[in-house]
Amino acid sequence: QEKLLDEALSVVKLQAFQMKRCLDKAKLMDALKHASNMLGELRTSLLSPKSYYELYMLITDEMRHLELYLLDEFQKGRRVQDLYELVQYAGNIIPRLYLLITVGVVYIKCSEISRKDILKDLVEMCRGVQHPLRGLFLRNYLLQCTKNVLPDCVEEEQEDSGSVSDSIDFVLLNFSEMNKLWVRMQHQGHTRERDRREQERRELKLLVGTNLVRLSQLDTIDVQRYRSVVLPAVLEQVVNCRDALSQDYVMECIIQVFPDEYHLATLQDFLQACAELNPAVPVKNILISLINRLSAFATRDGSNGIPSDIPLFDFFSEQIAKIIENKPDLSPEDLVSLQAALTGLALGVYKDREDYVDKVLETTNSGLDKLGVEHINDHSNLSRELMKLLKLPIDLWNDALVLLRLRHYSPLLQRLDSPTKKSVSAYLLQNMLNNGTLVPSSEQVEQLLDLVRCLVA
Amino acid sequence: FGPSAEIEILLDGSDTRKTAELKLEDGRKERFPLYYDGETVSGKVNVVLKKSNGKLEHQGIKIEFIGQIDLYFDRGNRHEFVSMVRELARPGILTQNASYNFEFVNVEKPYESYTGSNVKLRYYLRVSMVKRLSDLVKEQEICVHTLAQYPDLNSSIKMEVGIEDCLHIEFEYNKSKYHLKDVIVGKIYFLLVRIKIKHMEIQVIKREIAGSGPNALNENETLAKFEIMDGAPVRGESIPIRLFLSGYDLTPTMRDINKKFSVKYYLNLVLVDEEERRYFKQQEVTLFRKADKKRRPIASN
Amino acid sequence: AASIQRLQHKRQTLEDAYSPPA
Repeated sequence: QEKLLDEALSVVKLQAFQMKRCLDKAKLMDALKHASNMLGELRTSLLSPKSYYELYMLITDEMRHLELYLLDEFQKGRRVQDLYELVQYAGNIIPRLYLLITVGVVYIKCSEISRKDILKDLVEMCRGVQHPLRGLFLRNYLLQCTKNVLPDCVEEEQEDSGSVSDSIDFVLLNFSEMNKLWVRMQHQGHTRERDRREQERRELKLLVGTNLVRLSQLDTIDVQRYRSVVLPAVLEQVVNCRDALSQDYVMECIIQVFPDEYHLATLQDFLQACAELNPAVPVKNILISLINRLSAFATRDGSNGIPSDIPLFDFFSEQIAKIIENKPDLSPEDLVSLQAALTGLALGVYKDREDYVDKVLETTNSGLDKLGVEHINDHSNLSRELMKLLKLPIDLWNDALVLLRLRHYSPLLQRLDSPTKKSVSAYLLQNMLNNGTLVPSSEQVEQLLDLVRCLVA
Repeated sequence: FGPSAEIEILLDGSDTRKTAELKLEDGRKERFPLYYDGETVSGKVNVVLKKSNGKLEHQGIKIEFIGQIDLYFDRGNRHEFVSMVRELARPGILTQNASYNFEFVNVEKPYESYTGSNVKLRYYLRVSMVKRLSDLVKEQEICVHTLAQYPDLNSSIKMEVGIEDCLHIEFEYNKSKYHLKDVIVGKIYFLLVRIKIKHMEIQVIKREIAGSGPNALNENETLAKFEIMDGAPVRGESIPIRLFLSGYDLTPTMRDINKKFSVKYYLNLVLVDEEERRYFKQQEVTLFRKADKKRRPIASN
Repeated sequence: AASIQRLQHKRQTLEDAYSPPA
């Protein structure tokens, strides 16, 4: 791979040098020929994705030089007639499309032809590259080049300048084609190389995710447009691709890339999609990620919190229940980590609702019963997850007396092995000492001592 | 020794008349004045004596306008489809340089100039000074283009082809007749894909058929190879085609020219699989030369 | 206009788009 890459890079450097020399002498046609030769290296089938990426980065750097030259020429009034047509004479499709994208962006920046027509043309013509790796990088080039020229206004400012709807269509089409190619990668090659391909696909995920980033950068996409146009289109691709890797990554990407207000407004759609994902997708991670984000959003300084008409806890509670029901192979630690996230939400957003926390604890208990968990080993993952869950109310309430009112806290604590139980009990008592929590009644003293009996007896 | 005079043929309007490239038999290209059907071919013939005080006796000077088809495999036979002659000078003696005007009015030039693999169609002026021992001859080639204007209704080509259980595609080209600077706009839609395709290309193939009957010579030449797809599609994929013909050296379609030859064009859609097997579908298209908007109108009677 | 001409393409179903190659 190293040798192949070195050879390719040498060719690129030589052709790039020739290209620049021709540009210096204002010999554009010759420069385009060298550019085409340089881009021809991207037709290779011999490089791994990692090596291909290196090659791609060097070439696209050099193409930037060509773009700047053309921009300069156009802006000085020395526009080359029919350049958009001329570059389409190239016989091989890879160099042709890279050149077309470069020239197309120059045309957009110089208002040569309708911006929306060019964008539409570029994203459609890229269909010609059906090879997954080469197609992904080509479309990534398209996305990078058009980063600052996507129309971002509600209505067209001038005729044919395009509006945010055109940008959305452009990016969504590019995303769906890229996701398709990315998913198709898994079928290339022999089955014995499946793991390697899977790893390679992971390395390329950012190429697909950049589409969602681009959408999030469009200022005139509001909640309404996100809910009615953007999210349904993305979820349609994600759900129907049935590919665990894509689903896992894209769902996570949606959470990270779009604002929390959008997630609040589209919670049901998103959660519905979660329920339809491939069973191999670790949905709990997606849910936990979303719950944590929304919890942080609600508790952030300056935040208006969660609107009262969005029963966030109920939504997530139901969704988690569905997951547990539909995934009989859900591990106990996954079950507990889900409940821990829900507990965090309840404690963060609904601080006064002790019943929410108690409900989560009850569900955890019954879930563990259903899974037949009787004994939890001290150093197990389950033990760690359960300990995290039990410490949450201690940390976030800082009031042991509230804990005493939770009917399902003690039964859950008693499931732990002795050393862990002692650790949690001691944690509780330390919290009381730190906060100067006084126990006012003898009844409460009894409850407390019962709770921490592993330390007493 | 050597010719006693030089003959020059100067065409009227040569400073303003457009020129066009013609391929010579040796493959080189040269530019010649461009004429169209019905245009008058006129000019002047200059006879320049080598020796300024010499005498040149001749039996007449004439100029011919000839349109001719040469079949390379039948060199002895030249097929003149246009032949016109004008007498420039009667037999006499030239004691000084002479100049003669000539005019072939509204000459019919029914076919386009063409140089191919086995046949050539040319138009030229030939000045002959008949002398006792050997004639002085001078030729001047001209280039002729034929223009066509097809009706707006130019049907598209749309067809489904396939190999059972293996590969089914629907291809579509936006027209069946293209002018030489046209764009082939089309698409390939995959209905069934059970082979591992590596890539797909469109070739523009020129077929020259020289002669007729069992002696006819077919010569195929691939003028263009244009890759339209890289990689393997799946069912339902639609691949766009946009092929600019102005990038290639093409002539108009020529059908049964003077019953001597034809030049036809085909679009060859080729799919290549991982094992280098090729699947192809050839489709004839008509190419024609469209008038430039700026062209001067043909002189009328 | 010629440089951006295309034919209208048929939309690929999601089923076809994401199915493994046949």
